[in-house]
Amino acid sequence: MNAFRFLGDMTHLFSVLVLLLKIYATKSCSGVSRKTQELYMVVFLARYMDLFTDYISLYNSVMKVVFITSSAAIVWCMRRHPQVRRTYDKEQDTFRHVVLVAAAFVLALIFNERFTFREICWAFSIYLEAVAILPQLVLLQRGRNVDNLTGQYVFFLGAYRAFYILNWIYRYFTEGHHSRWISWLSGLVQTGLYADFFYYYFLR
Amino acid sequence: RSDAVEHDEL
Repeated sequence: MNAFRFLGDMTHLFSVLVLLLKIYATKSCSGVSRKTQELYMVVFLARYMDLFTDYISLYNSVMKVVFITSSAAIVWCMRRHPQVRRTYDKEQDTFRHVVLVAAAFVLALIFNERFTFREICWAFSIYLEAVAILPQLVLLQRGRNVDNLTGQYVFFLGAYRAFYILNWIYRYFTEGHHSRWISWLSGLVQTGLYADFFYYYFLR
Repeated sequence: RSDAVEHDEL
């Protein structure tokens, strides 16, 4: 564990807490894409299925449980919570996110570390996470007035993977040159997708 | 684990 990765994980955790706070405090999910939240839940379920088979550290296991339960809680709120679900703007959240799932799955079948169930699920989760923010970015660009909690949520979500890129650079120079090209490329695409959001976020 | 790749990151 290095400082970049820890900072990345904390930024990621913070983004989830900001979103939970927004939904809980305002009892509203206006401006939040449910499709992006569903994609993140799939990302975590596909990536953390080794939660019960491989123990890496207490930190690793606790964080996996936190990310799975929080993403599921957010999706549940947006689908089932009587007050929150009414504030979901369904006709605005129109991105065909099934296409993202299919594309990530096909990519994972072709490009993976090893052709095993676990590695294909892991690659699928990495590719899907890279594009999972798209429905949310489209929703933001619909010009609706973005409340600043939602804006902060997206900002921290974009920043976390940037810290991970620093983490990969650090590990490359300190731990030997493992091939992490799947994480590398996906991480660059993921952070790149936020570029115009960051541009407008700082201009605003 | 036998697998070469160890995914120790979140």
